[in-house]
Amino acid sequence: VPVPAEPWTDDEQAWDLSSSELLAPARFALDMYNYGRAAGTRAVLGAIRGRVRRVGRGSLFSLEATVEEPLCNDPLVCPLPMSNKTMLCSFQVLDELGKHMLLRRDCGPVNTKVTEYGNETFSSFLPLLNKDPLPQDFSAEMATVFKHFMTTYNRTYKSREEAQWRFTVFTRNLIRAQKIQALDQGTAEYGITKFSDLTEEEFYTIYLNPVLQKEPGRKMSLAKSINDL
Amino acid sequence: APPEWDWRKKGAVTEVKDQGMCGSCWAFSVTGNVEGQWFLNRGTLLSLSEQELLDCDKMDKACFGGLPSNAYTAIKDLGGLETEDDYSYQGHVQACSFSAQRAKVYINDSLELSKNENKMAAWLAQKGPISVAINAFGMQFYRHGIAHPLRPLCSPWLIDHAVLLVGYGNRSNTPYWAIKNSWGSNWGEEGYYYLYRGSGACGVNTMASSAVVN
Repeated sequence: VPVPAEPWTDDEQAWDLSSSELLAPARFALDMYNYGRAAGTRAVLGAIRGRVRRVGRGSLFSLEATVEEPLCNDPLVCPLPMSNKTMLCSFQVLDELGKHMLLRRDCGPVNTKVTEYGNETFSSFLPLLNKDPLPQDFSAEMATVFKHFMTTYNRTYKSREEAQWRFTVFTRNLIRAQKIQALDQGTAEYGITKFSDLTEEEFYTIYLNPVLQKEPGRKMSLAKSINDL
Repeated sequence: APPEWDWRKKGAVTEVKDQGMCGSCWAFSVTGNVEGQWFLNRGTLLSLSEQELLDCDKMDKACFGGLPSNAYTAIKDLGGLETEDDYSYQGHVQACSFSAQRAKVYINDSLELSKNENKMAAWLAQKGPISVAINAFGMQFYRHGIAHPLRPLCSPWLIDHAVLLVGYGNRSNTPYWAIKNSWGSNWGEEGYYYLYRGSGACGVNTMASSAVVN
């Protein structure tokens, strides 16, 4: 159910989209949110409000919604701890001739999310996130970069939804790489690699080796140091 | 230890390999070490089989992970390693089809090395590439240069990736370890990762080991 809009600055549209206008982008955003989840573990939408801006051939929807997570007692099935039952999410959905693309998804437990956005240092070094709504050419630029990534690493995706999801992950990973870059004390450069369309969980599960932490392994004799030798 | 060293320049390191979508870094780290030991002690550089370890090392978990110390024991117990060509990499576990007759190399023992990075450097320069295990923080997006993550972000207690030290040196006064990874040559610097040396960055000194070839 749309909630009443708040007062706006002159150059931005009010959060006054009707529920019928919100339906398609909201449903798409929820599908992306629930992507990969088994039946019975999917979240549902609570309150929602939205606004739209015409961009190029399509419309850019900015949505703010509460998302109700189902009660879950199997941590392996539901990634969120049970206590975070209601999430506050903001989505950016681009609708071009009926085809939807999720440009941004930002969710947090209702009580923590507000503090996160209050973090000035966070916003200072990621200027891209400060622009709300996104600059008009942002999505076009990111799409170009993503296409170049797909060509470079010969990426193909099973479906349009999969490609849209990977685009979302790719965009999020660029921001993660920026953070790692900002915090590195050496001369390393971080950015797009062949793993840029994998979530952190996927990368860890597929490519890394949890056994190294869990098991001590067989005891070996200690090597003599070189000058002893 | 000499100020810098690079076993790639001395023919002791095979080409960069690709573990594919499999957590078999431990096997590549160990074969890389044994390749170096066999070259330095028997004079021949052979590219050795990781698939044999995936299939036949029952102490470890193939694509779900493994430990270099277990892998050395498996190589000894099996009776050696076949070459990459004879027992080629598939990227997933299969039935063990190791044949002692086809084994081209053997090892006699394995050692745990010092956690002192200067001693590690001295050992590497004298004895050959070293199998190590590190915290892979940031490596998903690493492109080039010497990585030096903040210690809280790259804790030495959260080791999750096994690799091979093949050399060390300095780049514009920044000390580094040259690390052979197993994610293919289209990742990092032609498949190599350069990590800050001297501060135990990402736990590089916590699990150093080597095979022994008499």
